[in-house]
Amino acid sequence: SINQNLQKVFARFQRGGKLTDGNIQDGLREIRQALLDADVHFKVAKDLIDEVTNRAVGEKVIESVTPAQQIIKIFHDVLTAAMASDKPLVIGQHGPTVIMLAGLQGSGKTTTAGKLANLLKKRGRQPLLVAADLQRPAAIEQLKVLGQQLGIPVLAKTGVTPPDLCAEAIPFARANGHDVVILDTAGRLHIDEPLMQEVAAVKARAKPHHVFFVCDAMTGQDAVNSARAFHERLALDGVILTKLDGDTRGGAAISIRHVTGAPVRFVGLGEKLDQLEEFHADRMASRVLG
Amino acid sequence: LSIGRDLDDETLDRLEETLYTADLGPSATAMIEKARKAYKLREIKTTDDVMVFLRKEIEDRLGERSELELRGVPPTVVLMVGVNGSGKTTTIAKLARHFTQQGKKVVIGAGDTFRAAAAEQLQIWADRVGATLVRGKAGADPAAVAFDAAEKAATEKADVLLVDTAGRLVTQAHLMQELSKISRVLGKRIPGAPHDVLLVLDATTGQNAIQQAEKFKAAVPVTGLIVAKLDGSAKGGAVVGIRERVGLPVKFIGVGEKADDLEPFDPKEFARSMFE
Ligand SMILES: Nc1nc2c(ncn2[C@@H]2O[C@H](COP(=O)(O)OP(=O)(O)OP(=O)(O)O)[C@@H](O)[C@H]2O)c(=O)[nH]1
Ligand SMILES: Nc1nc2c(ncn2[C@@H]2O[C@H](COP(=O)(O)OP(=O)(O)OP(=O)(O)O)[C@@H](O)[C@H]2O)c(=O)[nH]1
Ligand SMILES: [Mg+2]
Ligand SMILES: [Mg+2]
Repeated sequence: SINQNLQKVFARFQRGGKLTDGNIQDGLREIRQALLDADVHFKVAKDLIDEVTNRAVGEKVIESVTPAQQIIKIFHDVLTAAMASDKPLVIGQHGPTVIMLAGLQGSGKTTTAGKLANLLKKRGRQPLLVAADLQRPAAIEQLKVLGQQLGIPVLAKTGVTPPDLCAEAIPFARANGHDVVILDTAGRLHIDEPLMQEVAAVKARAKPHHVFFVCDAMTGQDAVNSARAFHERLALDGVILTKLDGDTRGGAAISIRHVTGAPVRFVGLGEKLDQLEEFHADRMASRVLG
Repeated sequence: LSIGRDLDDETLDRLEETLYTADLGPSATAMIEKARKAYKLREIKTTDDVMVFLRKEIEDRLGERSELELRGVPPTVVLMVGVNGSGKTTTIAKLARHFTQQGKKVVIGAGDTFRAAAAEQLQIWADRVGATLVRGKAGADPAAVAFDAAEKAATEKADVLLVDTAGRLVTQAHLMQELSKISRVLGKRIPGAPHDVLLVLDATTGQNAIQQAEKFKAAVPVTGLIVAKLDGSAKGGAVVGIRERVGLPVKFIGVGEKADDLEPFDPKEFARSMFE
């Protein structure tokens, strides 16, 4: 663990030597390795190390009797701040509130749509699920099954384009007493221009109050590329990190926030429809630290 | 990176970033260290030299090309495994198409009895590629479906049996055990089965891919990898570390969402793509 590694680095100087800048540099190298092992982006790791370095100098870690602990605390605080949001997420009343989910293939959007609908229903809302993935085999059927399991209606149609379907979902929701509309879109590559235009058209037509980028927690260095592209097209207001019940450290959460400013709002912790929780930056920081 | 120029430390730093952001992880560090040593010993002098050096490093670590062969008495049984959403079901469709195009008779076992509309998704694919689907009821024991599929493939003298499984994370011990059971049941009905176990890896996955390879290999006799979604911007570099540390070769790559979007893995082409 990073704790043990740093203890080792500083152990030699604990026995009566004074710390030098070289020792601090060794400690920072350990931290950088921990970040890279956790899949934090190469460049983002550099920025974070610079920040930790400045604070280590400012807090005079070099004079500390417990340098390893102090550096870890700084590291933990820097990571937490890198992921925390000062504005809490409020899913308000907009008659209806529209939530759009987008992301790469297989990231967990359809399952998350069901989870989000379930969470909001438990909070007393009347959600409507919209099956706007019209390309994946049996995608509509998949969302319908989830809707049946939850007792939540699913709007589905064929012979229509995703932007048109999402646009007509709003008056449909209003007419049927739904105060939240959740749009499940097809997985797509951020380098697929026609499909990125399509997802931008969905946003333009449905005017969502919240756009969430659904991202697999085990995503590596590519997270910054896809997140940045989706952010440029859709102006993301949040990220949902899925499959966090695995053993991946989830450094993508930090990289995505760093390049887009979009904070993680929810995490997926399993395949069941009640396994969606609110995001806690400090817990994630501990996880990335390892 | 301008070609033919004298090499310098800054270029090596930039190459380390290129390899690292391709998800090569610790292998990137190791390769750049070797390049730095060779540069200090004047064994490599120009940017051309270092590109050739690094491409060869990657190719050497990836090993020889490794194909999927139809072996033994038909049917050859191939089990697809991997974490949730990696591309298993779509890859099965592509593999089925690969064989039906050769005139082979293909049976597919709908071994994902858990996820919503999993069998429906596979039925659509089976119809599209001309394969026979064997499925069970939703929630059925996947090992039972695997057995039924093996039974059908054997009695109908199919050339290939492709068995799909539900996605699972390696932290789910009971699901890894379930996978072992599916593999054993296949072997009971068809001697030597599964002849191949292919781990489908999402190209966007980072260092967790190494964990996936280790844990799946501990549960079932994985014989190779398929890297899906390489048509994206992710480079899939984690497969280098997997070959080095777990010994698994990449057999195919997935480059799209259609039945034809499967290609055999070419280590030279893959090494070259790291630098694009
Ligand atoms: N363990 C775990 N599995 C998850 C989680 N979220 C989704 N999954 C699984 O991930 C797989 C993919 O989920 P989907 O909801 O189909 O993903 P998608 O983004 O809609 O996929 P496309 O529509 O093809 O792009 C399924 O097997 C889900 O059950 C999670 O938080 N934990
Ligand atoms: N662009 C691209 N998309 C792919 C590729 N392979 C699969 N996909 C897409 O990835 C998504 C998930 O594919 P599936 O085949 O359902 O993945 P899976 O591993 O069976 O998922 P689970 O059964 O839920 O664990 C689908 O939207 C596929 O179309 C590929 O090579 N390229
Ligand atoms: Mg989906
Ligand atoms: Mg599947």
